[in-house]
Amino acid sequence: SHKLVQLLATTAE
Amino acid sequence: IYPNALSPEQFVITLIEAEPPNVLLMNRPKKPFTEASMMMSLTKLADKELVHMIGWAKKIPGFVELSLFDQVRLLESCWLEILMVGLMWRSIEHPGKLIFAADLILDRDEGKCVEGILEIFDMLLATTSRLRDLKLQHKEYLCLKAMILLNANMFPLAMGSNDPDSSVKLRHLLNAITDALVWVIAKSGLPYRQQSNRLANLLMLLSHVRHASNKGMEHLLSMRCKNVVPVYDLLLEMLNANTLQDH
Repeated sequence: SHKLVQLLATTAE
Repeated sequence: IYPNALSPEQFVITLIEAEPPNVLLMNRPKKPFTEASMMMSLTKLADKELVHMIGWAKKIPGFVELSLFDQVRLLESCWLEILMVGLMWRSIEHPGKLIFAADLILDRDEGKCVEGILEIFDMLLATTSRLRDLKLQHKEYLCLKAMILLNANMFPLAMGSNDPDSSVKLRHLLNAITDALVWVIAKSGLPYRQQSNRLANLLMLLSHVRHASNKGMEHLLSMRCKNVVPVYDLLLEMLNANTLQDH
């Protein structure tokens, strides 16, 4: 789940 | 923020602050809905809510301390349950209606235009009715929602999981959310002897939410396979991940 990982990994609000 | 460092009251305050915003559908199609327009509306809304859900999960004390693998696994397992319990909470004061969003309020019978969705609407309405009977309180709802996430999948929790540190942290987190829910019930003023009954009644809701989610997931998959509605981006990933896990 690339998008999920991306959203989890980002520190941006 | 480590959950162990927080009192139950502080944990609940953090859950309140973590709450996602209410999402609007925007550009709702004209009524009456067709099968395609209703499914499009529901999936579009779900996709928006999913992004906020991930932001919400990251604010739950200790969640980001779990391994990334466990975070992904938990969210993949429970996303539709989280959407559904949020829907039930929004609908609690509106018998017979499903408040998907402030600009997407559906009556039960509007589900007739989508093959197979009426069964799911009825489950959602029945469970919402139960929440109403129980007079579910906001802080109880917040704790239950967090519990759904943390309890979503047994593998991160099991002994011999791929990341023992993460497993230990998850167990502490589950204890923390349990303490928070127990504290909320205790603060409600219920006599002590009724508190454990209330805890049991609330926890018993969770299997019904899971059941509705399982049915909803099957339905969404069938709609996608029949090309009734395109599913894309994050929602597609979450749908695929959930159905692939079953295999």
